[in-house]
Amino acid sequence: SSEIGSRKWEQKQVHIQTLEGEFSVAMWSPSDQK
Amino acid sequence: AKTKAAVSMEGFSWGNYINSNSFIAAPVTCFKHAPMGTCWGDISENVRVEVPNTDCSLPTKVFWIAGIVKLAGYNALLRYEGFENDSGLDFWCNICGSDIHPVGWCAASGKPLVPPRTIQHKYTNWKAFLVKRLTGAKTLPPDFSQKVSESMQYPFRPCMRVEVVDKRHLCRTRVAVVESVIGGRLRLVYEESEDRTDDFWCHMHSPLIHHVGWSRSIGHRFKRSDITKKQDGHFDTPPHLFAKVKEVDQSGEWFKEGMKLEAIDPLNLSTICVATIRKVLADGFLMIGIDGSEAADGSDWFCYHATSPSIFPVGFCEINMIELTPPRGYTKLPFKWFDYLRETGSIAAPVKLFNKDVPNHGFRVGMKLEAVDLMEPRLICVATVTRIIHRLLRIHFDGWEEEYDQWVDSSRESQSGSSKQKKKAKSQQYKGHKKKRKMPVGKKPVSLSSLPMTGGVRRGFSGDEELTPPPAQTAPE
Repeated sequence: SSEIGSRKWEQKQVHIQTLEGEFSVAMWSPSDQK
Repeated sequence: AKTKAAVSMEGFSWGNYINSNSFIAAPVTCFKHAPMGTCWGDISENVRVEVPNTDCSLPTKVFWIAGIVKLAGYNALLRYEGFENDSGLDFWCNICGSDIHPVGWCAASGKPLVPPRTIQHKYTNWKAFLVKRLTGAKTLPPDFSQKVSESMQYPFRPCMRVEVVDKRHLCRTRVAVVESVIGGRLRLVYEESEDRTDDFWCHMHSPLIHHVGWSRSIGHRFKRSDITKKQDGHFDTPPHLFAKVKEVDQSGEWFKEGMKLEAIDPLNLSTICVATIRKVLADGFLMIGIDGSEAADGSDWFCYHATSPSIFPVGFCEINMIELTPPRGYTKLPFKWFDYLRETGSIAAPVKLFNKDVPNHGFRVGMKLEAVDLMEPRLICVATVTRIIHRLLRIHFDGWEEEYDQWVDSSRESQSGSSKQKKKAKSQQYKGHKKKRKMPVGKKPVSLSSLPMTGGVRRGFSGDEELTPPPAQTAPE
């Protein structure tokens, strides 16, 4: 996790499903913690 | 008298208005009282979301990933992934809308992502493209829609009884019943209104509403209801639902009757006037009269709490280069406080008794927002912050004369306010004595019946309130 701005952001594996199949990427999203 | 009337929303779009004029909208985080105001986080440009793909000929609803190009309150200008610098298919939508999802939602819901037709053949390997584009990028939290929903739950319910300022006699309160709750705003109907049309709009955190019994507890005037028995289903609102006022110590040096000060005129929020403490009530509340225009019976005294951001020490306007409205009929102009105090044999209220807190509100001059129109409190208008004095904002309603401008507090403890009828000013009774509220651009307040948020521009909600665009913007673009 990392501090970006005023909110703590977490890096998570996010699943993506296209017509070519499913895969995952690491994306940042805000957590509940500050 | 000229009043601001509802203007058709046809042809007005916040997105076009912001984009074509290079305006900046006040961010959602400036509005702590509004949905998501305290948990908007760092949602900003470049955040990716999953949205319906409207550039597609498939019979089923499909989605694609888009990035936020620009934010304007709740509205986001989105661009589908793969368009790079091409803004041809950019579109505005409300980020709190039901069709906006964090990246990952489609996979969890079994919905495939399909690239827009326009760029379908631009890449042969979309997987590699998306991995490259999205790795390390930001998206919404997985529970974003839940947070939106939670932030629009309001504790007030229809049939709750409250004490609220009497819009025809500011000096007293009356009992009213909550008729509806929309976006945290209450439509209150005075209890004796048989046809239920004698109403009053205010936000649930308004300093103008209180629990039943409040007036008696602090010594405020109260109009006893002719209705001796509560109507079926009506019940007193629990006291803890009302906004709390700051506790004050009245045992030491405190406001006294006759002390002078400067105060926002509740009958004309565009002016700050010479005023007098008329009565000191319990719990830090004060009855204040505007010098030179008070009714003989004191019926237009109004109640401000000692910590209200709408009252100021003598000299506040001069220090901040704001025009101070002298007492009506006072001819010794320019007005000099020193002379006036001597002539009236009065003293200024001590500076140390006033609220000097300045919250880090985040507003900047020029920011656009939606603000309640006190002339017609059913309406929420396109407006601009034109001046900032500490925590005080000067709000201009776009397309209307400056005479309609209003001073409002930057935080939720806004001052009371009532309508001003142009050229009739104070001689009029009030159409809507209410609290001024400000909303982020693109807010879609909803009733407790949970109407879903829809993207972009809206035309009213529940048929009662609607966004009023600037008059000049009503022609379709």
